[in-house]
Amino acid sequence: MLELRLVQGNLLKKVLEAVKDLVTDANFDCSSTGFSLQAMDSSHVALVALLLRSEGFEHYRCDRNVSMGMNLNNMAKMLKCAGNDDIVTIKADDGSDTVTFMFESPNQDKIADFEMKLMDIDSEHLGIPEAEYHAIVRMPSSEFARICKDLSSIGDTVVISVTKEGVKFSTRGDIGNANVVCRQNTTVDKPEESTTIEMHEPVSLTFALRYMNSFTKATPLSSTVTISLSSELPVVVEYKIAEMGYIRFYLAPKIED
Amino acid sequence: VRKQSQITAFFSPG
Repeated sequence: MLELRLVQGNLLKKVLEAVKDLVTDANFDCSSTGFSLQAMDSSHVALVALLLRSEGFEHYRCDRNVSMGMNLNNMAKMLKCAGNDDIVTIKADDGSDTVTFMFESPNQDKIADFEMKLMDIDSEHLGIPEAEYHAIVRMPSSEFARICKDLSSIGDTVVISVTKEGVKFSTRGDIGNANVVCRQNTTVDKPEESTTIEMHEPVSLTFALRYMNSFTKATPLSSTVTISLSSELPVVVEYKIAEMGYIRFYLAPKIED
Repeated sequence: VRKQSQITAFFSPG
């Protein structure tokens, strides 16, 4: 028996919007730790890791570890039927081949049940080693989204370079090239508007902008984004989900042939 | 020339 009650049901809606274009089918794992997902895109270039900790749910019952295979587009379709203020409960019986999403309006005057078929998904779980990153950039998520969108109108790849001057996002294409430099800025009034750069070593890596743009669909989940870079390692683009956990996107770099 | 690497080149199953 599994029953997870999330008062902020719209968090789940936002999570699905953030991952459904990157990953088609995925296993959601449920354990005493929380509700999690790890999945790669079909070309194995990007990986998404989601954790919603059990403490973040108003009610969290998970009698045994379960893995539920879901088509993310279908799940997104069902969650779109929940109101933004609705409380969402995820329910599944042991051994069942369906999952139920229950939506309750805040004043309890409307209750809806949406039952979705589960699927068997053969996915390999990857071990993500702890790494010391050469540079960690924290910036407003909307600013990062804007930069990725702007650069993708010029080129297909972005070079992210961190030096003591700041973080530079560069691209080049047929029509020309573009560079955006963001400097550390902690003097703004609101911490969510600041940019901080923690650099242990200068680092410069090249990535496909198509994936970066896909990651920015998680922008509504968090006002800030953290970009962790190390030479010859996948970049980690992390959006913290307040009180609950995180969504992390890993993207393999383009490397010298 | 740069080529796209894959996640599986960095993280192994487990």
